[in-house]
Amino acid sequence: KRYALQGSRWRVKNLTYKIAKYPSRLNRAEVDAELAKAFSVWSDYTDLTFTQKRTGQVHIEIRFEKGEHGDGDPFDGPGGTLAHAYFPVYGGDAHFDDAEMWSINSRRGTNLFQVAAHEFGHSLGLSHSDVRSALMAPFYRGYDPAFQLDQDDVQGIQALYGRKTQTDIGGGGASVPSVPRATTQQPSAEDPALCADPNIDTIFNSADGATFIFKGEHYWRLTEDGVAAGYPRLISRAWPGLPGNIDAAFTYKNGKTYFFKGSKYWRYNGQKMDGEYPKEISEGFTGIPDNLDAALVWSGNGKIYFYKGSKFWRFDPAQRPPVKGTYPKPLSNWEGIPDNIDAALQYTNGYTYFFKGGSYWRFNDRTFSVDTDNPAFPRSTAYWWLGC
Amino acid sequence: APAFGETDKAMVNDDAYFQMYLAQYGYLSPSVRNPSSGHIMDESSWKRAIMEFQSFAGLNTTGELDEETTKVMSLPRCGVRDKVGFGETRA
Repeated sequence: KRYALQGSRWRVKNLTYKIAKYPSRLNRAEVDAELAKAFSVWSDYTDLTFTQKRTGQVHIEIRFEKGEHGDGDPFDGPGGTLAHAYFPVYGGDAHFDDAEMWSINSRRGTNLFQVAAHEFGHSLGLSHSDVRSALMAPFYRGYDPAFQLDQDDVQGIQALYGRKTQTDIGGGGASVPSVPRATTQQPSAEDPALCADPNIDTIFNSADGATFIFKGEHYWRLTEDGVAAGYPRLISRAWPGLPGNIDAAFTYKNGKTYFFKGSKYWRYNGQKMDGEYPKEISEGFTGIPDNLDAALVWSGNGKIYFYKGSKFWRFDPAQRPPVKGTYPKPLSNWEGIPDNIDAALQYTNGYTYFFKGGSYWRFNDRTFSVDTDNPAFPRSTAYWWLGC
Repeated sequence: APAFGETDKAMVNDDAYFQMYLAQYGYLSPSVRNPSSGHIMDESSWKRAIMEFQSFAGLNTTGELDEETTKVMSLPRCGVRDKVGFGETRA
């Protein structure tokens, strides 16, 4: 069971689109936003960017039409066929049946965002998948307020366009784009509550390169320049069985993500619990204390570091015991990093970041101290990471 | 009236509808879709087409247009074919 590639794809990654004919029963601005969100489903996992244009030549033209509309594939009125799209080799355009009752964030009618995200999968080169839970399955399965791409969809689109190589939100790393970023690479949305109070519980990368922030019962996915549109969402919906108010999290090189809270920890494979959890931290991470502040896999040596109060521990799964020597050690060894941090992360650009209150620090692995840069650290988490 | 978004039930009980459906989505020769051309088809092609659809949709591959199969065929869906070329096996 799996995704299917039609056989063609775009040779460029910065694609443009135009809504040449809008649906007759929806507000145009809302349609713009929903279709941008539908494109971001795919740009979240690849380096594809999608820019809307009002006129002129574009890669993907979008039309809402009724019945016969000039391509020999007539629509059939309400129900039945909802939309169709052409693979890149055939032009990539997407047509939607304007006889449908298109809806936005509603159980009534047919959800425009979900159908559009599916059709744009075709416009990018994906055929139908026989994985029932995949977005690229051919059947419309009703409005899903907690919509998530299935792993099968992610594997399909990354088979065509590769994984996403995120640039540094914090202004570091060699991959910072030298030219101004494209205007609408993917819809980011400022989250007023998070901007007003940018303290976070934890931050981590998933195995497929997405970056998530946890706070209380909710989570946000980060884009290149802020938080993704359509967030926050409930942690319990995306990681079934995981509670809120998580202390620490990291993804290890085995692709599993570990979450810590109080004296317990959980292990997930993607967003599926990977066995019977929670377990006691003392059981799976001997030598590591409860009620942690933060954890990360350090870019300097690939070992796992745990932080609590003014101390830190190094955990090496390949060693017996995994915590050896004179740990805990004073956190002040990480020159310039304060005690009682909130979160720590090895970002996908290879840099290590520490977060406390509304501030963050970028760590220089070579000098083993906080990086020097202009503006200096600490910097505002809200501005540099949350797009406030 | 059928619940919004479902193909009208009366439409689904017509054999020609199933032939058109299977042809439209790549399980039968496209020529079946041409209502003006009479189309005789041998039983094994018809059965195989139904089984391929059932397999793709995750249903029991009975080769018969049973209740479960016709129900899935009545679901609103994308107009792109499931099989990229008639008769081709999926990659």
